[in-house]
Amino acid sequence: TEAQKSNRQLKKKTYVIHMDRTNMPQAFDDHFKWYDSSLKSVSNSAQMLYSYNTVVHGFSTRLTVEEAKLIEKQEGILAVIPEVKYELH
Amino acid sequence: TTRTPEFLGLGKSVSFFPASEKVSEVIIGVLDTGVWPELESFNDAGLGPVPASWKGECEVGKNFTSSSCNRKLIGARYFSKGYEAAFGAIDESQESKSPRDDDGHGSHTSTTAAGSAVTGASLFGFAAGTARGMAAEARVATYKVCWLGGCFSSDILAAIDKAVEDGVNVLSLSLGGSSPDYYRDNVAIGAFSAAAQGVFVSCSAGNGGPSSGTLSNVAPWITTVGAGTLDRDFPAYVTLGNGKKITGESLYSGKPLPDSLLPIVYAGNASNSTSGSLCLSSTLNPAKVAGKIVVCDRGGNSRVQKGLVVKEAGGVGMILANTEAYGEEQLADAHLTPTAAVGKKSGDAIKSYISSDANPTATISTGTTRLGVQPSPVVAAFSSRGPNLLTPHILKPDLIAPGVNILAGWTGGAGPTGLDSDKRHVAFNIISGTSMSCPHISGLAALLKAAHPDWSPAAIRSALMTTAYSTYKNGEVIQDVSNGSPSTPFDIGAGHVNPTAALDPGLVYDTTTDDYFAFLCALNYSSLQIKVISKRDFTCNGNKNYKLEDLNYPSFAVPLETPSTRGGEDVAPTTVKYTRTLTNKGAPSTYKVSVTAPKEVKIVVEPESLSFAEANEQKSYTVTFIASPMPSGSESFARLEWSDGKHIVGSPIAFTWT
Repeated sequence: TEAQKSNRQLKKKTYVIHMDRTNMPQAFDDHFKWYDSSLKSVSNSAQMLYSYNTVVHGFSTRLTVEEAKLIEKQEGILAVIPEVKYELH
Repeated sequence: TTRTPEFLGLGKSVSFFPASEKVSEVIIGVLDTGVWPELESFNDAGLGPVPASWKGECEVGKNFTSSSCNRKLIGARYFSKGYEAAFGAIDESQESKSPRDDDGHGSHTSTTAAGSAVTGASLFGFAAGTARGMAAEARVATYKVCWLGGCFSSDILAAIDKAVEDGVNVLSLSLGGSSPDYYRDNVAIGAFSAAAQGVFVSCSAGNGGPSSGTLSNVAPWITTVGAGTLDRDFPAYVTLGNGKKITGESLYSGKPLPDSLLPIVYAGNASNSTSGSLCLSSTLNPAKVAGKIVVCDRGGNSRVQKGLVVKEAGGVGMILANTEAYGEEQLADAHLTPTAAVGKKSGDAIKSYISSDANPTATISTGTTRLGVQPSPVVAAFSSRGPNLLTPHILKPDLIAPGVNILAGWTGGAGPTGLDSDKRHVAFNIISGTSMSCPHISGLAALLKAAHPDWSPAAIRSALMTTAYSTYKNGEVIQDVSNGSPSTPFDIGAGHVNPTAALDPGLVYDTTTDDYFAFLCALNYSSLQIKVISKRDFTCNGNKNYKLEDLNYPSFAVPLETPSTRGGEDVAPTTVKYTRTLTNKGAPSTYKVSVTAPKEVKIVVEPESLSFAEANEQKSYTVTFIASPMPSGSESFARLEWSDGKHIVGSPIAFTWT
């Protein structure tokens, strides 16, 4: 139903957002502020779970599907990858 | 571990073994369920100061203080934000929000890689001996990323990120998930930069065997590790009412069954469930199993859980019978009820006896640890198999290492079965999985890193692979226990690790980061996708013919098309050419090539001889495969070796026709 569809869209999932630091707008002098600004532009309530600095550039956060689609279109976003659950072997 | 050092030849005195102080400069980061720091395996006696390069921390949390670390366990962190975002706040009555290992898996893997030597180790007297990790003097840093509800990619990536920043030299990940494309796989993405920064990354291949195409962690910058057995087992004996005696396996250590025979029943005949033979929870009819030994089929739930199900229904013992998929593989578990795990043939014989006798009876007794079991190693049935479905041109797994019935450190927070009802406490446990084989390779990679600090992760991986063995001393190919047949490179990759040979491999395939960029170009990845993986701007040259065949990898996978898939009646042979570059890591020498080829494929190597005048000199060669048409689904295997009379630099070759 429409209500169920709406609920699904509002449900948040974790995403890893890969950022292109070489395309950081000049208005920012700190990549963390840039990450935060990018996040806040699609969701006022979303919090950063992690900021990644060594093997990748970016952060992880909880977003709705719509918010994930929105942030993916922004300048400087390389990829928005949904959380995957791994298992011990 | 109490047997693998001897099994791998580490007990011998070899001149090129790295000195202890060099090994102690190497740091192994283990991403897992955390650590139980009080284990004797983390004793730091004899170790010097923590390496000056180390930037890690001992994070404080529940039951974990900064003094939980020492000069052996030099770092411990935990990553739970992704897990808590998905599952809600951690219930600290159930698990520790700290680096502490409540599960046991992380303590087992970290001590397998680098546990200090502990004399008098055993599990209830089984596998007794001196337990030690593969790199017993190396330092350990643990990164807890797995929780009761699983391991989440945002946490794993955060741990890789921090571990590389902390300064680990080796990363060990005994976990896996589905393998989407590399640019959608955060573990592969994190591992790429880790490798580019000189960190050796080894991952378990997965426990999806014996089905084909079941591998995890197949990125070519990751070393993918399958599992084999040791020459050790833990016999348990079944005596049937017809006088027949059958040998199985068990680590049961409680009150034994009486010598007198007891009634025996097949679970499939003692349940109303359609899958009653599996002894799933609450599926056994107590009226039919009370006071009896119950035969349960393997699969569906954990092996130790089945014993508990039998016990709860009033059964007094269990015979755990392999089905077709597991063949003759026998895994030992610390069961809570008298148990013997038996292979398929024995299981069938027992079921046949039960169905043919009006009042079938049996008893079970547990034996003692047996060493020198042959043949060994054999490939574990559970070990995931190729082909590599994501990139068929890259052969995976890379190699196998001991992963069956491995004794290593355990948590004080859970019993050896991991069952809630198991209140026993042990310092060591014996468990199986590619989780157990992966840290063997991590520890051995640390040894190689200590011996050759300037070697790249790819050079270390190459040394481990090209010196691995795929045959026993009698020349027969390593067996696959799932079917008793000779294994193939899809089961064992380059073969079983041989660390003493790996320390002096002669030549290596030193795959560079640029080689991986060319590989990504050959996959037709866009610049954006390449940047997701590498963080770097890299544009594939439109005028360059990038080929997956040319990734400088120590093994060969050759996917071929059948005439029908090529769109016609053409039955002419297919010709494909692969290029490789070897780097000399030994004295000046001349190597000659030899090839064993199947009748369906002609293999031509050019040149047939390579002379190296100095260390680190590089020489390239091409291999041309001229393959006859074969029906779709056909597989064939070959081997290519370069030898200077002292070293053998071996590569497996796998052909598939689709």
